[in-house]
Amino acid sequence: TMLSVITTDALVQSHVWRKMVQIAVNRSFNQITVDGDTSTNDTVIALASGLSGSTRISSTNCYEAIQLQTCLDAVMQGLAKAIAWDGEGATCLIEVMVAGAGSETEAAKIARSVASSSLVKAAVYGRDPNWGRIAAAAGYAGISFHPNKLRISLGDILLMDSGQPLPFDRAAASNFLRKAGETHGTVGIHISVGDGSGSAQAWGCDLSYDYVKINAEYTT
Amino acid sequence: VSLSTSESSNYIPAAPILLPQGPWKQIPGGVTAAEGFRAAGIYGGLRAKGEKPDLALVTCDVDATSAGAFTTNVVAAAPVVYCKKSLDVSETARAVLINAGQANAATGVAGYQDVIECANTAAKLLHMKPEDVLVESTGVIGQRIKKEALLNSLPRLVTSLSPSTEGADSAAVAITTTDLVSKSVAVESQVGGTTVRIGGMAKGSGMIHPNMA
Repeated sequence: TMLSVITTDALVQSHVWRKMVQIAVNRSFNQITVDGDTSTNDTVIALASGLSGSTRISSTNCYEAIQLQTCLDAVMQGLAKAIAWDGEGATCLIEVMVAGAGSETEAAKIARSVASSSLVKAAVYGRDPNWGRIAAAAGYAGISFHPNKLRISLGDILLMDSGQPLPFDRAAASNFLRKAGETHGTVGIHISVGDGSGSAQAWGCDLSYDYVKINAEYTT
Repeated sequence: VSLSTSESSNYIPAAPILLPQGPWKQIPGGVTAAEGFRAAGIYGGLRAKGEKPDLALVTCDVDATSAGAFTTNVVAAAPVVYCKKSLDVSETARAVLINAGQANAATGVAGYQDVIECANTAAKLLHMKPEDVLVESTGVIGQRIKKEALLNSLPRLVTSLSPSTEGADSAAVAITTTDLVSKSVAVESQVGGTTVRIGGMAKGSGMIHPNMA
């Protein structure tokens, strides 16, 4: 289960605040995954006191609303990433960044599909730079893109470009994953699927033996 | 059992918060960083094991504009159903009461009555309307809240409320279950030429694949 409480002293009208919160949730908490199980209790409550002395925000399109939205996105993304980092049994955070999609929504679906893949998660735990599993998870996300436009990088290491696998330093790529695991760091997976302007991120964690151990012992 | 809020934050370390880059500055305080908010986290005897804090309360000194996002799981927990109804009838709220230990999910009518009783009692102690108090629960699915323990702890929880960073930190610890770290963050930024603060806390480690609306 994930729970969150968000507070701000911004002055914002109810309908605007509710819209902004859902947008931020979609860009943060709804883009994380640890084990693919959706809880019965997931909740975010966001309260705005209005005590900052700022002018009232009454439209989602005004400059002040855009400023507040970016801050709200940042706070929720910071918390969401902390949840994925702390995933049961995890040794590292996986950050999937997708660009070139037709829209933010499409990019988000592809990113979360990759972050959710048990095979990708297990490969990261096994320190295996398995671009094939990443490509497959992007491909079954339900978003159409041309396979010849697919580009995949693991950190700074380019593994696939224009849909073609590239020769790469397997040992260096594996070491990159190993180091992230040893330091509980971050594994960045960069994916481009075309020339569109849609981009989005998703976050997950690797899948270790400890996940099974924890959930075999903790009843739900 | 008595445990102060300052001791509560020592139970588990704080998570590294990986804030994106932007026109904001990270500041201390979590949910209490913004003007008008207080928080507390105490051990109320709800957990099956250990004495880590398990009850948290966040309050606002004024009517706060409220928003929520909730699981789209059809089998929604009683506090989720309660909060959705509350937000449907009111655009403001003043408090969020959170317990760890029992999820109060799949607990039927009795579980829902527990939420109402907890919210009403908290509202009375806080001198608020019952609909001003929202509720979140986490823990074992299928178990009702240890209501007597919660109700007995509420007076101490209310008197522990603080606008300090310690208050926010203790609340962030109290909502954790299998988490190895607590999650709390706050930022300060300019919005329309005025300094605005946004803070938050979260919990989560397993059973994580949110689809909230």
